[in-house]
Amino acid sequence: GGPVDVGDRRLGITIDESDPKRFVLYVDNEEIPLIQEFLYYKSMVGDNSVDYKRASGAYIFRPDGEPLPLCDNQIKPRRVSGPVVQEIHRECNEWVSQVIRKYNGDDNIEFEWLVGPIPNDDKIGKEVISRFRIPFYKNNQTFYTDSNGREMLKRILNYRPSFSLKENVENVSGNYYPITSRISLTDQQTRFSILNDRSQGGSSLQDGEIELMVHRRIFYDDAFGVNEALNETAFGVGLVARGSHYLTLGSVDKQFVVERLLSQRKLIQPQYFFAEKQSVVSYEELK
Amino acid sequence: EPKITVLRETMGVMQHHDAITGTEKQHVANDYARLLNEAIEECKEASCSILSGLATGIETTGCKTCHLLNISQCEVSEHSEQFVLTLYNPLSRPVTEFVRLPIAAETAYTVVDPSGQSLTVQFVPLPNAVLRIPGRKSSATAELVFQAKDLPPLGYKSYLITKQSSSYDIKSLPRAKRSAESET
Repeated sequence: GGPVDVGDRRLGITIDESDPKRFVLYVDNEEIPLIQEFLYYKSMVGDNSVDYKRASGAYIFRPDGEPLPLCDNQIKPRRVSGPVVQEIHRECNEWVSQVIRKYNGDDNIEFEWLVGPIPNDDKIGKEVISRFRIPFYKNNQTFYTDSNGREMLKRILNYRPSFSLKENVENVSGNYYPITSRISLTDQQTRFSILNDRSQGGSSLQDGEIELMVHRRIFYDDAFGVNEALNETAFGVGLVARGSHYLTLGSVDKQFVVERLLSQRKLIQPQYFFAEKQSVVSYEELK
Repeated sequence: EPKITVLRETMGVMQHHDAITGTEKQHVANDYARLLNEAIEECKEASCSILSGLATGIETTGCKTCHLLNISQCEVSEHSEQFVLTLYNPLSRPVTEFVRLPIAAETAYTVVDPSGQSLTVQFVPLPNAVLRIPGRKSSATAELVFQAKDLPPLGYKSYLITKQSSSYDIKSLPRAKRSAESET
């Protein structure tokens, strides 16, 4: 019952027109609320003379305050549907947009993000994250991140296995980890994972929440040797980055297979070779 | 062998954490991009000559790659009346790939797989934000999407992709002829 924008009630998603960061996920006919939004951390500025004056930079992620929302939602989402793929095209603002898609028969929902050029007029460094949240999901401040695409390492918020962590003054970056291909939460019945198509920093700072950093543009060096701000440009403006996150959600016993096969497929993709035909031939002739 | 070793050596350099994360100086990052691009080009020549010995329709001379598919730009798919797309699957198990090729909108294409079946295709408009990417030099405003099923392990499949005459336009095209298995 009821239309599903992308996919179907076995695995699909519908966007809330009135608040485009809100979605309803359909998994095996269950309806699960999902919030997906783009935010940015302001980069800490400092002269690096003493520790508490360190600037965020290439070798340091040091946010200044809570992440700020990015989407002004001026433009309504656009839906595309057909026999191979269904998509929702969403423009957050001038320099952040996203396509949410599901291919027929596939076991994941793809969030293809496009970020940049990050504006530099206010000279405030911006470190952009994509944050997914399933309200009321209980994962006991525990999440799992892969280690170079292999074993999954257990992470607990504000905790270190090898020493007792004093109060974590850097309570955001102190909980960030390298996500080379996957970050997962589990409430013991289901497993909620986001797979990425390249290494990114990420964490789960609240129960039910996963965030991954997709792009950074910073205007101060962090005095760790590179002696240059992390401020890559192309064609005279800030660099544009494009990539995908793949959302999977399902029963714990089933999801490992789904994630393992998906990450291989996305990280070791087929190679494309093109051969132009000078004159149009029929299939039989070509055969 | 020497054409492949260049990429091996370059990937050796790319193991540095700066290369992976992009935290090196800008001119070093640009040099990494140059090294990778040259090495991939060398490797492509080797791949093409091997493939042309194996696959139908791949002449070494005409063999091309599209490295800018990540910004939905591809000279071949945007301007050719007809071309063969060969997909090589590097995994040791069959894989299904959803192919997306940038095309000039309002143009219909047919896709025929190696068994002669015409595949179900879909034409998807590109988001406006993609059309605005600085440096993107492409006339494509849509993508041709189809499912390449069961690419053989460590093997390839070739697809014959033909632009329909201009009398077609996407809207009038009947839902593409469904290949037998997709009906079942």
